[in-house]
Amino acid sequence: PLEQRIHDEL
Amino acid sequence: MNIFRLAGDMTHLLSILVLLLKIYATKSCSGISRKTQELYAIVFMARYLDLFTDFISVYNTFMKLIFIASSLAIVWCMRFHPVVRRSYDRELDTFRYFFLVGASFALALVWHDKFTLQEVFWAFSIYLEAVAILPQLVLLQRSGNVDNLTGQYVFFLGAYRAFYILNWIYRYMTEPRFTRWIAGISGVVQTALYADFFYYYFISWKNNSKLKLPA
Repeated sequence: PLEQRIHDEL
Repeated sequence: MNIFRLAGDMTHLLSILVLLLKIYATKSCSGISRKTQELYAIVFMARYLDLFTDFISVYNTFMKLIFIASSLAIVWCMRFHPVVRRSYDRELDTFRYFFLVGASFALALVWHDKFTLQEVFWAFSIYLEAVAILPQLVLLQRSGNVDNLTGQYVFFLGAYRAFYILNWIYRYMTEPRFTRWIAGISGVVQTALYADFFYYYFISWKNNSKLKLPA
């Protein structure tokens, strides 16, 4: 399954 | 966090500080596009929906809150502050920005990483940010003369974008499987919009003269 993307940039 | 990313975040923060300084010190928002500021407020609120779901770091959360609060405060001042609102260049700030919002949202519905509310709004915010500076650049071009603080505001915003591109190049080279198609392509488009402004900014800086944009 696709991992939930974490947006680590602003 | 690498040095380019930090420099990008700091120039972004600096641009907001310069804008707040201009508004508070001169009690004037002449030369500032309220439409661009409203677009930024939408950009930050759409992008930082993850404040409610993901925790990345104290730094990350703090910066997100700063960006949301400052953009709303600037819009508030330009609309409602009894003194500041009088200097708003309403007749020069006529860019049809609803078109930008609609086009960005349509693109986000088509091109996103995942079809979830959060991801679609995230992509929407990236596309909208890429073009949000357009009303500001059009306003500057129309008014011709650019005061120092307004010029520095746009310069720092452009610098922030340029540092983010360096940050992606750095991450691409140092992190395995680092790709950011949506943010990367939008970021290059966004930075390219500043090219013309940068050109005239550097010329005025080199000649030590007032920044003037050709009509």
